[in-house]
Amino acid sequence: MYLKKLELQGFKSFPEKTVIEFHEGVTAIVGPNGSGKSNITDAIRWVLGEQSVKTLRGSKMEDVIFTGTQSRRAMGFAEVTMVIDNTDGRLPVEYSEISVSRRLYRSGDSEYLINKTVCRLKDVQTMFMDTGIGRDGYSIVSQGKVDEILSHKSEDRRKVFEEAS
Amino acid sequence: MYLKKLELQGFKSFPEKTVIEFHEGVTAIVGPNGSGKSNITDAIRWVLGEQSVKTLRGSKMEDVIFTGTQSRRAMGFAEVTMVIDNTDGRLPVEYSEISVSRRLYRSGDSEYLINKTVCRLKDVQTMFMDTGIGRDGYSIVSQGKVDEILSHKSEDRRKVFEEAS
Amino acid sequence: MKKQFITHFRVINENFKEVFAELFGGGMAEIVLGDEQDVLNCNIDIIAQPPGKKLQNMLLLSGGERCLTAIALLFAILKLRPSPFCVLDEIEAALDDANIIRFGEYIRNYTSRSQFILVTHRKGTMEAADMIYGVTMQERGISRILSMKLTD
Amino acid sequence: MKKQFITHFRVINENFKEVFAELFGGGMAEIVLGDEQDVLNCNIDIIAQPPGKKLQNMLLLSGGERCLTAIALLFAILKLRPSPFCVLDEIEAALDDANIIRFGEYIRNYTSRSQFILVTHRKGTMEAADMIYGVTMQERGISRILSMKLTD
Ligand SMILES: Nc1ncnc2c1ncn2[C@@H]1O[C@H](COP(=O)(O)OP(=O)(O)OP(=O)(O)O)[C@@H](O)[C@H]1O
Ligand SMILES: Nc1ncnc2c1ncn2[C@@H]1O[C@H](COP(=O)(O)OP(=O)(O)OP(=O)(O)O)[C@@H](O)[C@H]1O
Ligand SMILES: [Mg+2]
Ligand SMILES: [Mg+2]
Repeated sequence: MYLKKLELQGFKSFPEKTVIEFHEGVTAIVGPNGSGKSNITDAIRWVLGEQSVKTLRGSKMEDVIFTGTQSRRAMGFAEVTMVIDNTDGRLPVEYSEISVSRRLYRSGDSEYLINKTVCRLKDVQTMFMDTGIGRDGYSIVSQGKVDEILSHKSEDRRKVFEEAS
Repeated sequence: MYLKKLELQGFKSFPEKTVIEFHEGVTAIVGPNGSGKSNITDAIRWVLGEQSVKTLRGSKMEDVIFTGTQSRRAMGFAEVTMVIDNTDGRLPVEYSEISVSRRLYRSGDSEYLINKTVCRLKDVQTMFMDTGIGRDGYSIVSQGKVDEILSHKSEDRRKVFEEAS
Repeated sequence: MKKQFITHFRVINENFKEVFAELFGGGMAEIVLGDEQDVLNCNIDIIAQPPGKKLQNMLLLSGGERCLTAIALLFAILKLRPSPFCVLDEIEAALDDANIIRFGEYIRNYTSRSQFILVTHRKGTMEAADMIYGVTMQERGISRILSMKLTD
Repeated sequence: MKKQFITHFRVINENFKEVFAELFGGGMAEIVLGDEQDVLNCNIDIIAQPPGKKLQNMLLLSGGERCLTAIALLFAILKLRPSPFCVLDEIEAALDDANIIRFGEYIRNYTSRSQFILVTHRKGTMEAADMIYGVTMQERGISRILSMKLTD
């Protein structure tokens, strides 16, 4: 199973529809300070169902919607789609390719979709549950958070070990 | 006023008497991970009277004494001396050159000296009081602590502003 | 439940010792159960001793040594249970150039099991990548992506 | 007491705006009193807006932007009250190469007032130095110093 593609639109500093194709192996994301690299990390967390605004570096969930610049207006919604190659059947779903989308409107309305079919947050979380992605603190490590792996309160560490176990 | 010289002996990873001469302007301290650079920062804090073991990255004050390696035995004391050029009279002391020393024995006995005369911690702190060095969080910034300048609880920030004021 | 936890704990511990020694070129590290009688609730502590140094409180390790130790624990866990993909955002920031190279080479051992997405500023990490995407903000406040290199 | 605080607060604020704009090549930043009626006890908040971007919660700034903003505040305070010497341990770790150069050039503006001791891994910072000391651990666990370069 691997991440094939990520599409962002209206998400943080990505107002225009942006498609990033990933391949197996190691992909490096580089660029100047403030250019948007960590926003891509946030987009991956977000589309997997992240509920904590703190983890997304915001103060409210609406902060993930493109807020405009001094020369461009804000957008009314944010959308991220992740396309996954599931040829090895690692995700407990019938398809060999799966797309997961999340959309949030300024009104607060939000949607989750699996293969373009509207579903609940719970369905997205359940689908990824056995892989541990996003939930275990080890498959996605945010900027400045690597030292926490060492100083994690023992209960957090135990939780990770139990999930890894 | 400027820092002329720093002498370390038995302090953290510096068992052998080590003299570092500083000049005005910008001095860079470089070297591989774990080589001892931040230990020099710690030595400067320590000789100025640092009381918090946490700030010195230890769990007890005895941690600053060279603990030995797999091929060399521990030392019985740590000593750091700072020599300051006071030609501009910035420090409220008669001399144009001032040396401040701190020594700690494994027994817990410790000594402070100004110009080789034993004195109290209070005398060292008083001497540097108006310069703000070490006490204000802005003249000495430890590794990993620069972000705290932004997220300081407002009371800490206020304390610094009041001292700067 | 308890039996499975202990088995996996031992495997992660073995992995940790191995990865640590490889990244540090020697030395010793372990994860330790705080109370062998109460494995399901006790603390899980980490101890680490870089090569040639004496075992001390982890707080005394340097910024780079702590970073490399954290990376070793991360990989110890990934070894037991590879995540399909792994997103690491500037986790190697505290490493010097020599350690960056070790990190880059080490990651290549895992690419058969996991796909890695590494946000980085460091040349050494870029050199370990199969593909590089550049993020730019030509128009202020607006991010765009350029694909920059594809190696075979 | 209160009068002096307000005067100095305003000076630091002016300095902060100036240093921020210089380090970021534009943009706006301020320190703000939470309650103008209770200046001796209220919160002191920081707001920062990189050039071309909209003003947002500081949490949304990137790692490098936060780092540069913190450095701007540090220098704003040093401008009002120069410390005789300043020891900065890898404070520029999150900056990209272009910002490292700005940081190095900026520090040179203060060298007449303060002596700087910078622990660093970054080439750009080393290039801004008048003198470089190398710390080595040839014998494991034992630090030694070599003086590496003296420029006029
Ligand atoms: N909702 C939003 N709308 C517009 N811009 C946003 C939004 N949220 C965040 N940003 C902008 O995104 C930028 C931060 O991007 P990001 O954290 O991805 O940078 P980065 O490339 O990781 O940089 P660094 O190398 O410094 O870590 C900030 O300047 C912030 O203003
Ligand atoms: N009391 C002590 N006796 C002997 N060694 C010590 C003592 N205290 C700390 N050390 C050693 O000093 C080393 C850390 O040094 P320091 O933090 O100065 O490294 P550094 O050069 O700043 O590295 P980095 O670039 O990773 O930040 C550790 O390996 C630690 O084991
Ligand atoms: Mg970032
Ligand atoms: Mg250090």
